[in-house]
Amino acid sequence: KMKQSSLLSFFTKR
Amino acid sequence: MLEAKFEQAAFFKKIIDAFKDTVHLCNFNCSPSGITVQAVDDSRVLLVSLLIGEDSFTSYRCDHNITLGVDLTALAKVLKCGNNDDTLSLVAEDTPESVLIVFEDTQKDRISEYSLKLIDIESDFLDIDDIEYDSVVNLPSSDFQKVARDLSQLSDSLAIVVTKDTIKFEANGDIGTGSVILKPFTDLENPQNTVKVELNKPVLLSFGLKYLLDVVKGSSLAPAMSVKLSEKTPALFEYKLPSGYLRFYLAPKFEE
Repeated sequence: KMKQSSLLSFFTKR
Repeated sequence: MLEAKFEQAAFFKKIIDAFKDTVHLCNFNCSPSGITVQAVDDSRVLLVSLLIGEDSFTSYRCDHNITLGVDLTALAKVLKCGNNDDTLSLVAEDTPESVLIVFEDTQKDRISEYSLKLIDIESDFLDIDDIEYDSVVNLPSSDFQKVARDLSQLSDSLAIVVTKDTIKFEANGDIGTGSVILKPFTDLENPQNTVKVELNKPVLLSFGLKYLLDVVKGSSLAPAMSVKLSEKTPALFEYKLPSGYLRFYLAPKFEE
């Protein structure tokens, strides 16, 4: 089973 | 004051149609060099980054930075009111509460004007610059659209495997499996048909097909596209505009 990651775990908020 | 005129309303309609199903509210940031949008979908998995450079317009004037907070569903309704061959102008004051959308049919001397209410949108702005990619694939947009649509019949995940001389797409689902292999190919007469792989490192990544089905809506904007991939990093799918781009950043799926 694959789990979807979030963009927030790769990019920081400006 | 913003006054931005497209030669053809169809061009702006296509841009909006390409991402209005991904995000519903977004800020159009207008500056002297053009219009940009950065917006993330509600699930924080897919990010849209749009640049419409000033050369995309037959005339463009924007003295100060102006933000237009737009409900894309509402904008799409107004855009339907113009004909594809009409010119389309966006007009707004420096701190606007609404944006004026003007369609002109120059043959018939017909002008239609719509005023769209703007909204205050607070959105996260993500630092997406400075990613280095292990592999870059250029391919026809229609090929990638077909792969995504075909393999979405089988699974909700698509694996993309890039090696030196192939790009392999694989889907593995309850009813069976499917795979499509593309090999580098140069078409000098029709460069948009070219398939090219630039590779620093082989890559294997999986993505949610429901998001990829949104990404491929960019296909109407450009006959060719690029896919940039690195292990454990969001992928970048890019459709170039004559002056600017529509980019999608998509977070990968992992084995649990």
